Amino acid sequence: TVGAVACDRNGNLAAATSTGGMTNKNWGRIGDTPIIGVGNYANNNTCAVSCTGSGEFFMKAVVAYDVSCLMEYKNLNLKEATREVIFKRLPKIKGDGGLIAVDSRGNISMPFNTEGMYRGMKTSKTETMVAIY
Amino acid sequence: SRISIAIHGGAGTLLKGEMTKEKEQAYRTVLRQALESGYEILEKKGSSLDAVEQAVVIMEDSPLFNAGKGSVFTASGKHEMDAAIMEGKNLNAGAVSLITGIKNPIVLARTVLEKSDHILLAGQGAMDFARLHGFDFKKPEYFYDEYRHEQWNKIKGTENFQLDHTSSKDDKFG
Repeated sequence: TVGAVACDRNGNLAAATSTGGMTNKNWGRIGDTPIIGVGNYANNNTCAVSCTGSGEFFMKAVVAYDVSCLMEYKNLNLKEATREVIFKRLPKIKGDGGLIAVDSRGNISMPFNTEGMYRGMKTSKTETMVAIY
Repeated sequence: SRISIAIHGGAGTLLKGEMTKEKEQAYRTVLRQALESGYEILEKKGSSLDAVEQAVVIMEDSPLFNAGKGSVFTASGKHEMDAAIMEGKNLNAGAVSLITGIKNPIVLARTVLEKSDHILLAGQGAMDFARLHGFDFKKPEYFYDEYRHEQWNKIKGTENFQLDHTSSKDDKFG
C-alpha cells in the first residue's frame, strides 16, 4: 500500500491511498484502502488520514474516521488522536499497521505499531524527512 | 496555512535482513521523488488533492511498493488493486476496488470523484467505467515482478494469505 496526505496554502486537506492487496488473496477480498473512513479520509475541520496495515482490523476499528472523531468530539489534537488509535485502540483488537495524518494547520503525525514502515514528510516549516523502519 | 505533505510506502515489503544498502537507496529515491513532486504542486499554490494524487502516482509506477506496478499476486495469479482519494473541503471522495490492468488506480479513483455521482465502484463495473473514460489497460506483464512472484510461490495453493509485512505483536511502536 502507498499513500499521501497534504495541506495546501488554503488549508484544504486531502488524502489518497492505493494498494495491491494481499499476496495470495482469494474470494474477492477487500481491505481497508478503498473504504472511505476506514483506510482513507479527509475533512478540513479535523484531518486527512491514509492507513496501511491488516485491513480486517482497520475495518473493525474504522480507523481513519475514528481519528477524525476523536479530534472533533473529544478535542484531541492530531498527535493525541492518531496515537490513541494506533497505540491503544488498534492493538487492543490485535490490529497492526500505521497511518499518516495532517491537520489544517499543517501538523503531521505518522504513528505505527509494526515493522517495515516507509515514510516521508515535508512542510514549509521543516526539513524534508525520508525514513525506513 | 503552512503547506505540508506526508507519504507512506506501506507496511513491510522486505523481510528482515533483506534490506541491502542498494535496496534501501532505491526505496529512499522513490520516496523522495514522490514527496518532492507532491510538495512542488503545493509550492506552486496547487491543491492538496492534486498533490496527494501526484505523490501516489509516483509510488504506483514503482515496482518497489505494493500498489500499481508493484502489486502483489492474488491466489489466481492476477493483480487486483484498490484505491481511494478524498478532499476535506467538501467531503467529496472517489474509490475503486478489485480492478485489474489499470496503471494508476488512484487516477481512476479521482475520475470516480469528479465524473460520477458515486463514491465506490468495484470489479468489472469499475473497469467498464475506466474504459468509458478512456483509460488504457496494461498487459499482465507490466505488473510482473520476480520478487512478488517468489513471495506468492511460497504460499500459492495454500489457504494462507500474506500482508506486506510479518505481523509481529511485540511492541514496535514508533
